[in-house]
Parts: sequence; C-alpha cells; structure tokens
Amino acid sequence: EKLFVGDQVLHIMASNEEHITLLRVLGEQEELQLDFWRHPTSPGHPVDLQVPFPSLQAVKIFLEVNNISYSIMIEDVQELLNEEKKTMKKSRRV
Amino acid sequence: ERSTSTFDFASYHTLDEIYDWMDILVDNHPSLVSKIQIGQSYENRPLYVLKFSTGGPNRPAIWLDTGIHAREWITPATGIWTANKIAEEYGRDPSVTAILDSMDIFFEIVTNPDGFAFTHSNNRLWRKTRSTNTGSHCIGVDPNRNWDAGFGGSGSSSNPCSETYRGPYAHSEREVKAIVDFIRGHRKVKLVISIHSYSQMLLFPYGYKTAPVPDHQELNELAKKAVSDLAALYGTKYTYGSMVDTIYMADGTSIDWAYDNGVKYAFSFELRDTGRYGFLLPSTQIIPTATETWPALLDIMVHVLEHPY
Repeated sequence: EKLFVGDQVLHIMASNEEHITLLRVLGEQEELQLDFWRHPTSPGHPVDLQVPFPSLQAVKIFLEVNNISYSIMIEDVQELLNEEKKTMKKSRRV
Repeated sequence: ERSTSTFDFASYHTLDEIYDWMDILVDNHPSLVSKIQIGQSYENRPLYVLKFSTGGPNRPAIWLDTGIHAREWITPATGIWTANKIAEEYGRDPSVTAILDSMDIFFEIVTNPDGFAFTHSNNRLWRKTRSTNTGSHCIGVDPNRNWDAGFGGSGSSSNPCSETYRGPYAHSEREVKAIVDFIRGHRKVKLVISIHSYSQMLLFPYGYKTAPVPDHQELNELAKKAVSDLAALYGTKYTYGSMVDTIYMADGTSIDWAYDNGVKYAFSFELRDTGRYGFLLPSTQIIPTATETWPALLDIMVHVLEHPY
C-alpha cells in the first residue's frame, strides 16, 4: 500500500500568466512526483498541488523565489487517510 | 432479508459493498430498477449500470455516471444516495414520477471499478484506469481524456506517466468503450451527466475547442438555474459555463463526445469543495453533498423531459 506520510497539498494562487507557465514547468519535472489536484488554468484560479514529502522543500523554495503565493491545504495527507480508514472501519462495525 | 434502509449512505464503501448494495436496491424495487452489465473492465470486473424504467420499449433515456476518476470517492457515494432517491421518489415526487413515466434512467455508479478497487487496496489517490501501457512502466489512462472528441489535442497528455494520459487511441479503455457502445446502441439517450469532484462547477461542451456549441445559450441558462437551486440548501456556490471557458482546454472528454454524437444535453458536474480536503472529503460530507446536488440534477432532468428533441 502506498503511504503518503508527510505529503502536503499546497493551495497555490497564480496571479499572472507567467506564474501559470512556471507552475506548468514545475509539474513537468518528473523527479518531483507532483500531482496537480487542480491544474493551473488562468490567473486568479487556485491550483492545488500534492507534493511528496521529499520534494516539499524544493517546491516551496521554487514558489517563494518566483513570488507565487500559496497556503497549505493539507498538512499531512496520510493523517487524513488514516482518519478516513478509521471512520470506514467504525461504520462497518456499526 | 436485505434492505436499503440498513445501508449506511453516510459512509464510503468498497466496490464489493457497492455491488452488493445494487442487488439490494434491485430487490427492493423490482418493478422499477434492474441491473445490467455493459461490459468488463481491463481487470475483468463487471461494468454494472442501474436501469430505472417503468416499462415501454425504446424510450428516450438519461445517462448518469459517477466515479470515472477513481479517487473522487464522493462521486460514487453521491451516486448511491441519488440512485436510492430516484427509486424512493418514484410515485411520490411529481417530477421524478413524470420523468420515469416517459424516460428511462441509466446510472453507472462505479465507472472505473479497477481504479476504484485500487484506491481501496494500494493507492487512495489513484485516478486513472489500470491498463498497462506498451513501452512504459507507468500504468493507466485518464478515462476522461480517452473519448473520440478532439482526441490527441493539446488538452491532454501523450505521456503514459501523466495523470491526464489520453491513451494510445480513442476508446482504447474498455470502461470507455463500453459506454460508447451502449449509448450508440441505445440511440435515444437525450441527456448525459458525468459527475466529478471537487471544484464546484457545472460544465457543458466544449472542452476541446473554444467555439461555443450551437446550444450554448440554452445550456448556459439551464446550468444557471441548476446551480442556483443547488445553492439554495447550504449556499454552496458553483461556477458554470463551457468547459474550455470555465476551467481549461481538455481534449477527449465524455461530454464533448456525447454532444458530438447527438446528445444535446451533456453536462459535467464537479461536486463540492470545502477548500480543505480535496479528494479526501470526509464521509460526513456525503449526505450534504448529495442532498444539495439533487435539485440541480432534477432541474436538468426535468428540462430535458420538457424539451424533447
């Protein structure tokens, strides 16, 4: 089973076309193993990006250097998944 | 004795549980609901469709599907609630009754069963099918980029490792081909609604080109009414419009294929986003999501009933 310990989902706000292009380029870097939950479309539309723990530092630095604002939507993906599993188990018992 | 009244609609379920529930729904509403198999998935799982029909041959029909992207768990969960609602409301709610007295409804609750099973066993965040790709170690095709509508254009990927990989050719995925064959074979499907999550949108064609569809104004007005009625319950705000104008250019999507194949009313729903959970929407949100979506679905279905073509 694939675990997502420490993975985060970043909620990114691109404010111009250049940011959109930069985000697309970022997504093409296969070694980072990024997964767009919401793809970059146009300025003003939020982008949600799942970032594996080992790539977090590089991605956050990239965003900050390029002045692209973001917040953390999900602090730890695995924690949510564990919670989801627990809820399903409980429901099945009931 | 089995009953849908003991089924927990407020919980997420495995594929086996959902398939078992389908049989229970059929058992409880034998004169209205039946289960048909339209094909097999890549890993040979049955592709089941619930058929709601009050009889009569060759009726015009509505097609609904949920779960084409495996990780969007809220969509089959909403589908289960909605299918149950349709069955329960026939004979009670005048709109549902009127629809089913004239039209059949076909509802594929788990459109991508291999992917869905994989999200329960190996990778909760899997999106694609599970077919292998010659010459690549990466698995799966995005089943919503695999349709023959602008297939291969710029709004999808040719890279098998991408989440939006379109596949080697249009309808290469069994899960897609089964629907294509079914809708083509039926010939009287008048409405297609494909349900996704999670960006609160109601979209219509086109996604693969910027030109508006000839029915743009009507679809836009209908979408406007639907999202307005959806918002009435909890104030959830949806945007609406053509796919290309509202989100991005996307080639090879199911609703574009449906429209180009004579289904005038083709919509793609993106269900609610709390802004906190994305695809991991807690199960406590299932009922509110399904409940608020219901009036919008009903608006669209009633409109199609009242505007035959």
